[in-house]
Amino acid sequence: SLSERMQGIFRSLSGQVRINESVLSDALREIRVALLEADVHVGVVRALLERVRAKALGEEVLRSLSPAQMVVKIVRDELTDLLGEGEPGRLKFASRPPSVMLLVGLQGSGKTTTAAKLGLWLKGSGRYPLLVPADVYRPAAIEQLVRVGKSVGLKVLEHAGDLDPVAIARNGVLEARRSGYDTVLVDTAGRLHIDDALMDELGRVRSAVEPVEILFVADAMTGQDAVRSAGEFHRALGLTGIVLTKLDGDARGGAALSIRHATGVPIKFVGVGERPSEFEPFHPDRMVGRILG
Amino acid sequence: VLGSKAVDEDAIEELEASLLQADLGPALASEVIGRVRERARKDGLDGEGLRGAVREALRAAFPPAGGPPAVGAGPRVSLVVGVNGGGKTTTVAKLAARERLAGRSVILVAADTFRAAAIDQLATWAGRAGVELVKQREGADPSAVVFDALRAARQRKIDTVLVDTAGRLHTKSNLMAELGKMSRVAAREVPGAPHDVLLVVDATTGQNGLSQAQEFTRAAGITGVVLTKLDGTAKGGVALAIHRQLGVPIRYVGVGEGLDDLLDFDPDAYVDGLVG
Ligand SMILES: Nc1nc2c(ncn2[C@@H]2O[C@H](COP(=O)(O)OP(=O)(O)OP(=O)(O)O)[C@@H](O)[C@H]2O)c(=O)[nH]1
Ligand SMILES: Nc1nc2c(ncn2[C@@H]2O[C@H](COP(=O)(O)OP(=O)(O)OP(=O)(O)O)[C@@H](O)[C@H]2O)c(=O)[nH]1
Ligand SMILES: [Mg+2]
Ligand SMILES: [Mg+2]
Repeated sequence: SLSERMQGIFRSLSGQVRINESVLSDALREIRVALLEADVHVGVVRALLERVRAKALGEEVLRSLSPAQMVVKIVRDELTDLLGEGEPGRLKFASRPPSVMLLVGLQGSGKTTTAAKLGLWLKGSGRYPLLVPADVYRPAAIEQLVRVGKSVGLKVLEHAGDLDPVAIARNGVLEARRSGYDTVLVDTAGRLHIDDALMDELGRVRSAVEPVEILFVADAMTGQDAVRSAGEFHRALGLTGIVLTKLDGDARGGAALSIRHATGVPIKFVGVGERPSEFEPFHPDRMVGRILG
Repeated sequence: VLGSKAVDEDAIEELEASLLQADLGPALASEVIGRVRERARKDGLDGEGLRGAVREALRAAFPPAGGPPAVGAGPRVSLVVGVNGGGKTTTVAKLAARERLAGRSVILVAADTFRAAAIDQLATWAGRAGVELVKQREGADPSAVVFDALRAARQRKIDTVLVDTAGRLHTKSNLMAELGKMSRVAAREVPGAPHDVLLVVDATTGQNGLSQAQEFTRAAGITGVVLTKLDGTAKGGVALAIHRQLGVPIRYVGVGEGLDDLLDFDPDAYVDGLVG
């Protein structure tokens, strides 16, 4: 663990009151490797360590902590500050219903599954969500959302073979107004941030239905590319929240830090399994513990 | 004095950053850079020379491509496995299309009996690829589907059987055990099966890819890797780390969502992508 690695490096500092430069450099090198192994983006690691160095050199070693514990505490606090801001589990709703929320992201990240999870979550807090299957490309994508939605008693918009995601999203809002659904969750097709045509399409969906939430669904095992993909989606659409999926695996999840640092967008929820119930608000302190290993 | 040429540290740092950003991981990146730094001291390499040295070091990790091992009697059986969402179903459809193009008879097996509309998804692909699909109802035992498919394939002298399996996280021991069972059932029906167990790895995957490969190897023995979504901006460096650690070849790369978006692995193109 990081704490154990730090103990080794700081053995030479026992009895000293301040942390000296050269031992700190060894410690920072160790922390750097730990964060890179955890898939934190190389640039984000650099920025974080600079802040840790500044804080560590400026502090007196607290009487209650060893120098190693001090450095680990500074690192932990930096990561928690970065991840913890913004309110996990908190969604924005429209002053006049329905509240429209888009689920967007790369191929296979878990959007369709998350749409059903979020629908179940909203239903559980007394709302009336409508699921809208706007992925017209992937074979059986609509069927997938219909099946998983049905399995938890959620209504899924039926559309008669419509091939335009913008029209489908619009119809979802019309149906919601007609039948009294107060939230509309739009499942979109996975796409690459470098696919201009598909990114434009998403922009047109956004303009058509004016969502209060645009949630980027990201796989927790994503490596260095997280900064690039999340950054581009944010630039194109203005993301309002992140959902990190597949946290029931053993990926350290450094992508959480990378995405947060690169976009400033809060992580709102996490997926912790394939079942619709396996969905919970994001816990920043738990995530920090997981990243530091 | 031998081995004391000046080294362009800025260029070296930049190259290391490229390797890290390509998801090579800190251990492998520092090993490669360390060797290149040694070479730079001896041979006095500059910017382009350094880049070339990194490229050579990475390229050396890949032996010349051997074809897949020959099959005895009975169909060649390939299992396509991996964690959730990596591109298994799409890849198995692409492989089926290739078999058909190569003039071999092929059947697809819908052994993901768990996820919503998984069978429908593969059925659509089978239709598009013009290949036959063996399936049972959702919720059936995946090993039973494999068994039935292999029995039919043997009787009808089918050349190739491609098995799509459910996504599963390698941390779930019951799901990994299920994979082991599928493999044993296949071996009982066709001696030597499964001849290929292809691990599908998403190119955006970070260091967790290593842990995936280790666990899937333990559960079912991986014979090859398919690196998908390489048409994105991720470089798939974890595949090199997997190859280094387990000696498993990267067989194919996925470069899109269409039926013909599958290429044979090209180590030169891949290494160029890593170095940037
Ligand atoms: N273990 C686990 N699996 C998940 C989680 N979220 C989604 N999945 C699985 O990940 C796979 C992909 O999920 P989908 O919902 O189809 O992903 P998607 O983003 O809609 O995919 P595309 O529409 O093709 O872009 C499926 O096998 C899901 O069951 C999670 O939190 N944990
Ligand atoms: N851009 C791109 N997308 C791909 C590639 N391969 C697969 N996909 C997409 O990735 C998403 C997931 O693909 P699937 O084939 O359903 O993945 P899977 O591993 O079978 O998923 P599960 O069965 O749910 O675990 C789909 O949207 C595919 O179109 C690829 O090489 N490039
Ligand atoms: Mg989907
Ligand atoms: Mg599949």
